Amino acid sequence: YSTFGQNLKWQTNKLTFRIVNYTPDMPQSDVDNAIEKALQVWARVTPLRFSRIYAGTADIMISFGSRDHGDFYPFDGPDGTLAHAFAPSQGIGGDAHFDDDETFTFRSSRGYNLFLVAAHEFGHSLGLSHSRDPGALMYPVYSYRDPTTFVLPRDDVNGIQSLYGSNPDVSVVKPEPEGPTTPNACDPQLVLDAVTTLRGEMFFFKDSFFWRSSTYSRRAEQHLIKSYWPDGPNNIDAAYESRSADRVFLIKGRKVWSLYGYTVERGYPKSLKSLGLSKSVRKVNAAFHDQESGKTIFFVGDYYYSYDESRRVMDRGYPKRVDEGFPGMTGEVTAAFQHRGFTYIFSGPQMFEYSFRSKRLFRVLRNSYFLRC
Amino acid sequence: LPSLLATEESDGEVAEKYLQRFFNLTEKSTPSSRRGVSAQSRILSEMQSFFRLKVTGLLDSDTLEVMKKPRCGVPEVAR
Repeated sequence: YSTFGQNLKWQTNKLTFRIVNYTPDMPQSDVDNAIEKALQVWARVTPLRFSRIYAGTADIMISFGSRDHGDFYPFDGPDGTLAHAFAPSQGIGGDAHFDDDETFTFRSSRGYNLFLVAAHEFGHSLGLSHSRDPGALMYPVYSYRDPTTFVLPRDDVNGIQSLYGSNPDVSVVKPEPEGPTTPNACDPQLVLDAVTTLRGEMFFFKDSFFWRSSTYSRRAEQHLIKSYWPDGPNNIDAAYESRSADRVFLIKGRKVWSLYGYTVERGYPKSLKSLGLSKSVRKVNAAFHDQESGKTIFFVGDYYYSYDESRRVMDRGYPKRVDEGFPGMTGEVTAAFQHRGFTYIFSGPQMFEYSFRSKRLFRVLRNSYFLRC
Repeated sequence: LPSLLATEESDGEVAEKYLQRFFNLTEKSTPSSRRGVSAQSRILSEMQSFFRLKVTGLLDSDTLEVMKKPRCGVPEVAR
């Protein structure tokens, strides 16, 4: 996190706000809700308390405008810059302006979610500058998250509490769930949720994030899953690519999502049965598709299943024990994928390199081997 | 012949505008500034470092992709 500076903060914990005008995109009641919810994000973790006024000058004046709207920082039409706000001070300080050339929404992932944009801008109104942490609310680039389950990330909590301290009422109020921290690709203890290829690139999933790595990019990029697939799942169990169908399947619990590029296909999530797995399978730990044999391998506990994609049936004689198909693999399989003809099986912080056909184990590597630390 | 239609900004223009707006680039890139590391290249490195991109000081596709993402209008480096 970063702040505008210690003296650029409010000297009182009792702040006023006023919604000066409204966007035509949403019912006014939804705007009110989004703004109040966004302020509560910060009130919940600090002594700050916000009260609304309907006339006169509030500490935080909230307005919608487009292009040149009178503050020497003109907006730029659709997309690009979505909003801005000013650091705490008298006058324009604390005020938040929203670009009305954007389409703002309240509950959906369509357009730009006003609650998320407002919560970010109010961080500026209270004294926070931008964070370098891609999982932080105060990261400058917009990314969608589910507003109904939103919890202020740890980086932002640390930031705002460095200015105002923590919420003194927390003993009265239900303690705030611990904000999510952003996983670090180079953490030697990193255990991945799932790994898959996607049109020649490698995608490594962890919590609500994934890293995208390709032989062309010089560095693995970290993104929120929902910034690519707003209706996709966080914290997945397994993922694999079916190149023939140009689809990536994400598995979480008993559900499976089908991704076609940036799109989550209609009709998904479906049940695991749609992948040919029996009803008894409750959780898949990992999966990969073997290009050579055309089989998709599902790891379930200590066993693995083999599904014949062309005949669309589960192969006979399965499930088999994992260490039968992958000698030396005695731990829980956490992720799996194929790359350049090698099969990589992840277990905890380690990655085992096999030939799927000969069952030969070549090397044991670290999880971050492809993440270019 | 130059197109008579309004053309989209070139990548260089997008980058220059981005750096001016969010990273306080004040100097326009001119031939004279090409001696040594130009201010633009230095500030581009700063932007790449902020967004955890590979710091090259050169405008590459990863960097341009980040520049084109929707974002907050508050600059990273205030004027």
